[in-house]
Amino acid sequence: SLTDKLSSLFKNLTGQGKLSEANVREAAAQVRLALLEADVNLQVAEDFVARVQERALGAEVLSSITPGHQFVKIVHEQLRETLGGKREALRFASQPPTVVMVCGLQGSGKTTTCAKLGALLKRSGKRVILAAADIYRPAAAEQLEILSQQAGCIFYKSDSTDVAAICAGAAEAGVRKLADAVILDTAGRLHVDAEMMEELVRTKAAARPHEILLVLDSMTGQDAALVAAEFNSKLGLTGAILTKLDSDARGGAALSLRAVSGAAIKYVGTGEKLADLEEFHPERMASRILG
Amino acid sequence: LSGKRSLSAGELDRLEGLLLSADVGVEGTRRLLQAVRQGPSELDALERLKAEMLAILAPKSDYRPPGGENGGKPAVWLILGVNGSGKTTSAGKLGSRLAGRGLKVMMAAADTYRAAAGEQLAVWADRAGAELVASKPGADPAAVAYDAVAAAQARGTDVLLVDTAGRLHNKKHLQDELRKIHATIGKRMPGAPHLGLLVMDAATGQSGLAQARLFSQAVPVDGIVLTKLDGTAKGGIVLAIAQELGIPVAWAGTGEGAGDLQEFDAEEFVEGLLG
Ligand SMILES: Nc1nc2c(ncn2[C@@H]2O[C@H](COP(=O)(O)OP(=O)(O)OP(=O)(O)O)[C@@H](O)[C@H]2O)c(=O)[nH]1
Ligand SMILES: Nc1nc2c(ncn2[C@@H]2O[C@H](COP(=O)(O)OP(=O)(O)OP(=O)(O)O)[C@@H](O)[C@H]2O)c(=O)[nH]1
Ligand SMILES: [Mg+2]
Ligand SMILES: [Mg+2]
Repeated sequence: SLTDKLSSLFKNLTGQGKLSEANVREAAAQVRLALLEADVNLQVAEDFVARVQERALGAEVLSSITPGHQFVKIVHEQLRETLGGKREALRFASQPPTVVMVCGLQGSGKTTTCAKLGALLKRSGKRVILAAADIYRPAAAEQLEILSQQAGCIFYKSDSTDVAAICAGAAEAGVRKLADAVILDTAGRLHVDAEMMEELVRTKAAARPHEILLVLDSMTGQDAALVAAEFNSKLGLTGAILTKLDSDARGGAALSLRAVSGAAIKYVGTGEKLADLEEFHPERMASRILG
Repeated sequence: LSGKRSLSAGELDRLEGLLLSADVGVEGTRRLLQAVRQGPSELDALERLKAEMLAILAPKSDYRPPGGENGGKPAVWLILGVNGSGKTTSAGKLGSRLAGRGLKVMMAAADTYRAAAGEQLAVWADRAGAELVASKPGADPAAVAYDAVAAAQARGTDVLLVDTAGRLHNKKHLQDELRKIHATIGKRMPGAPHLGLLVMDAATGQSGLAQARLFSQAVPVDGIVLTKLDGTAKGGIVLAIAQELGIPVAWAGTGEGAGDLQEFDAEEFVEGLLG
């Protein structure tokens, strides 16, 4: 593990009293490798390590009697801070319903996550509408309708071929039906598909969501940074949900996402069942990424 | 870089960055850079790199013939992979492609877990003009596969595509279920399935290697269908998979329509990765 590598690196140095800049650079290089192996985007990893190096070269590590311990502490702290110092929950609108637009790449887990989120809110006594805004994918509405029933939510769909109008309609239905939340399940799309990204921009304008959440697969590699940056620049993400954390992926995509978009990860998906949605814990994610 | 026999440190750094950004991985990148430094001197650096990548990607052995034993029918192809990778869509695309060649195609909806999985595959079967065998949600996927093989045998089907539920490679009970599906197909038709296709998202990071390792321990994996190459991800993880396990990429998914499937072209892939 990284901690082992760093402690053995520093163990050979303790006889020399204090650390040299070269020692810190070597340790920083180890951290960079660990982050890359954890799927953190290259640019994000290098920026991260540069900042760690800066801090470590400051008074803290060079004059510490336990430099290895101090260095690892800096890495952990900085990773936790970057991932989100404090927990950010779903932000409810001052006037219900809270409209939540859920978006992301194909297959990331949006539809399942919408239902999980609906089930979570339902468990806390809320009235939730799940809206089928994916009009492209075969049986997308059928999938959401089944999950909506299992989640105890109200299912909304429309025969319109105008996604923005469907979502505006869902938001209005939320008002009429006195819903606490309306969750818009949009179609998977590529961040480089101009037309589909434009559809999301129009949908945002029409439905005026209070939350715009990017659903990102935690097994995603280097591409996570570009995806997060693009979705953020077009829509202004208010948060994200990282899925499939029950995989063995180290989840460096979480750091990439947060570093490039500032979007806080509000929840994580940890399985295929509707109950498998948990709060995001930055310190647990930090340990996971560092391996 | 092209035309240069040896690279400066700065150039090697930039090359390292390019490979790492393509999900080639730390170890894979190190190996490729070494090959560039030590490669045949009559080639320039870029040619050495491309040659090494193509050598890694070249299939190590022939595919198992997609026909049944003794050329029997149907050829049974098992479609597997992690959640959301594009299995059902890829099964649909393959179905359309095979039907387009005049083959009689059948699809089996052996994903009995996911909401509306059968309905989703039914749309694809319809698009391909293929027959569909499905069952009720919650049914035993191995039983569905068994029945589909029996139906395909009875109806003179040329190719049977068996779509399975998404499953994480690190979930033992789901890998066991996949083994059971595989074994049950073999009970009905010795030698089947004839082809195991691992469907993998091109944006997958290092987890892709673990996926290939564990899936190929559960069932024989003959090739990869690398999906969503129409995105910006380069799919570099397939190099490590080819290197370690000898599993080649068979198909490339380049979109969401029935026609968005190509036979994998290693040269095109390497060109795309190197930008
Ligand atoms: N293991 C695991 N599987 C998940 C998780 N979240 C979603 N999935 C699975 O991922 C697959 C894709 O989920 P969907 O909800 O259909 O994904 P989507 O983003 O709506 O897909 P598109 O609408 O086609 O873009 C399904 O098999 C889900 O059960 C998770 O946290 N863990
Ligand atoms: N852009 C693009 N999207 C793709 C491609 N292949 C599949 N998809 C999309 O990816 C999403 C997931 O596809 P599915 O076929 O449902 O994936 P799956 O592996 O069967 O999912 P599970 O059964 O839930 O594990 C869908 O929205 C597909 O349209 C591709 O090559 N390019
Ligand atoms: Mg969906
Ligand atoms: Mg499927």
